[in-house]
Amino acid sequence: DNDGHEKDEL
Amino acid sequence: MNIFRFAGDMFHLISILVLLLKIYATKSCSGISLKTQELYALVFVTRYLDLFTDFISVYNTVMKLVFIGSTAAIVWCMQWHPVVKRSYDRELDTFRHYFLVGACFVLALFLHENFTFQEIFWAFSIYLEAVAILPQLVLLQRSGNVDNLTGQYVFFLGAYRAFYILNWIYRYFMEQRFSRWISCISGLVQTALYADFFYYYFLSWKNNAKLHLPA
Repeated sequence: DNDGHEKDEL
Repeated sequence: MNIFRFAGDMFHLISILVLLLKIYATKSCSGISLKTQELYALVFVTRYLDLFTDFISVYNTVMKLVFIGSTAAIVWCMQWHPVVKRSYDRELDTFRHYFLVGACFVLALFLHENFTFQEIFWAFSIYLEAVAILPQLVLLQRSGNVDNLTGQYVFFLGAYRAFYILNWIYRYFMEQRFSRWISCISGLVQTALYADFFYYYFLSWKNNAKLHLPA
């Protein structure tokens, strides 16, 4: 996917 | 947010609070690896670069600040607190952790989601977290006996990562988009590193004996 890593995980 | 991830975050928080409690209550940091704490401070700083740019939720921001703040406090305590620093096992905590930092950074340059500053440092922090416990496990092996607060610290850290693996399995089945191979594989490596510690921890708990790691 284009927006990189999952942002919501710590 | 699912229950596995929330439980994982809580175990992670508990592990850091247990460590702060041990240092604050006993005014001693014997058995704790400063190098592991330095690696964790680096993990959090390089992973939460988006702390001030992307707002996800209050929970997310608060937890990031707590993780960075508490780990910085532990590193500060072990190096500068006049009483605590005397109990640091300097001669036992000799793992060359700079190699870990270098290796993880090189790996992040090759394996990342996007070739951007933030993504490379994020991948770096994921790889570094997987191996950050090594100086601590080596120190425990060398010091032989594990006092129960330090044992609990490592136990909760392992539980945190184990629950994150459950969280990734859960999200794999529940969500169409699954693009976290970097975290997943790195998290599996990290949990595997704890496996031997868990084995001895469980044995000592079952035999109600003091936790002794084979030298």
